[in-house]
Amino acid sequence: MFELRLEQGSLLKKVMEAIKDLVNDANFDCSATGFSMQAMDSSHVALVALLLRSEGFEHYRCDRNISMGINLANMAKILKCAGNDDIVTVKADDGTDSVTFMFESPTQDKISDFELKLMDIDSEHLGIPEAEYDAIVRMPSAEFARICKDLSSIGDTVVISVTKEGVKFSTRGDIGTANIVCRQNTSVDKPEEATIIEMKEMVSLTFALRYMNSFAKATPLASQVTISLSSDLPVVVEYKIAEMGYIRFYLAPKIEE
Amino acid sequence: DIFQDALETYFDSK
Repeated sequence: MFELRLEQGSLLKKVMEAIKDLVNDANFDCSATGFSMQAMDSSHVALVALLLRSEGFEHYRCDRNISMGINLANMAKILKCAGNDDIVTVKADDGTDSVTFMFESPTQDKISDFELKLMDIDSEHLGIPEAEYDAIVRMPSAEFARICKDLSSIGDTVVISVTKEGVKFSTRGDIGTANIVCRQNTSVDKPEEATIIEMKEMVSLTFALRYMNSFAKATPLASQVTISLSSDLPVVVEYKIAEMGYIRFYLAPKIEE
Repeated sequence: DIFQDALETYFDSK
């Protein structure tokens, strides 16, 4: 049997909103470690990896490892029915082909349950080694989202360049060009407003803005985003999820033409 | 996308 209970049910809603447009179907793996998922988009250039550690839940029981194949659009439909303050319980019995979502209002005066059919999904799992990155940028997630949105009105791709000067986001399109430079800024009153740049090597990579805008849908999950760049690796865009885990997006860089 | 490598180019399948 598998069962988890999360008092902050809105967190699961935000996770689904962050990934449902990128991935259609995914296997959610439940183990003693926690609730995790790895899936690629249909073109195999972007990957999302989610981890919610077991200790972050108010209740977590996993008698044996199970993998639940879920259509994310359908799961998002169900989670939309949960109130933002609702307590969410997810339950699956061994050997059944469905998962149950239960939503309890904080005052316990409304209790709903939804059963979602599971699917057989033949998903490919990639081994992602820990890597040393040439540059790691931490910045306010809302700022990153704003930059991606603004640049996508000018061009289709973004060049992210990290130098001693800061991190530069550039694009070009039919109407012209745009460059946005963010400098390191650690002197802010609130740590969530800081921009911190760790650079070992200068790096400059080009990515499709369409994907960056999709990743930015995770913005409500975290006040800061971490962008890890190396010249020979996919970029990692990471949003930490409270004390529980993370959602990481990997995106292959544009090939030099 | 025509201009991007697949992720399998960088990461091995498990």
